[in-house]
Amino acid sequence: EGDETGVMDNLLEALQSGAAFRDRRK
Amino acid sequence: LSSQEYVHELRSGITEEKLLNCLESLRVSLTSNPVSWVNNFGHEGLGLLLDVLEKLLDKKQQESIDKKNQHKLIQCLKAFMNNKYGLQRILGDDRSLLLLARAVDPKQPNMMTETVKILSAICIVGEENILEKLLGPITTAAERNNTERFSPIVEGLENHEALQLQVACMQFINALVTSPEDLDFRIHLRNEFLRSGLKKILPDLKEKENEELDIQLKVFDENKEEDLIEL
Repeated sequence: EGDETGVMDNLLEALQSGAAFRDRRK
Repeated sequence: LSSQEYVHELRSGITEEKLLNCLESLRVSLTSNPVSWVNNFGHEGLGLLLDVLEKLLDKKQQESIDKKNQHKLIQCLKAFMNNKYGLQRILGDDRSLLLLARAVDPKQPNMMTETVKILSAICIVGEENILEKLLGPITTAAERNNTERFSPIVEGLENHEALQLQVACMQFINALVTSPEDLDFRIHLRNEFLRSGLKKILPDLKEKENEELDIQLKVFDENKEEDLIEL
């Protein structure tokens, strides 16, 4: 189940670091 | 408690302090148990959680305990969504998105911070038509309060005593504004935020010199520049 958990945590971390937006531009 | 015992508790119509204890315990269980447990709870439990949240949001006279319960419910939903199954359940349920949009309440900064973060995460999850799915409930929630749809977010940005709320609101603006593939739509959303008061508040936010906030302000400016070049 390891890959199914932490979904929100990962999204929130990507938002906070700005990485989510860099990925989107690519 | 087992997942079914929580379902039973929520269905029994418990209120106030007893509800708060139940929700705190549920939040811990949703966080610490395997996905199969969340799955078992979710069959009936999600609907019951949403029923309770709706009832509390509909309440005209909000007591302090009601606000605590609302906040705790949002935390339970966040824990419920921290796996693919829970996230898909929330995304597939229009009522959950509407109730989340209604929980964007600047008068409750702590709850709003967590709610806005959840909505931001939903924006970037990569789901098809997610922007339409989200903008509908956000617009409906604002219509209920007779305000412009992005006013609560800008109001959150104006709360200088709640830095984490300001960061969360800028994250949400970035998540929303960078979502559309269509350039005109991105510019439209950005201009709507700017007109709703973002333009006025941006210089104050830049003066705060907070690292987390600066990341979001930089993202906002960079995307705006890139869109202008593309235009």
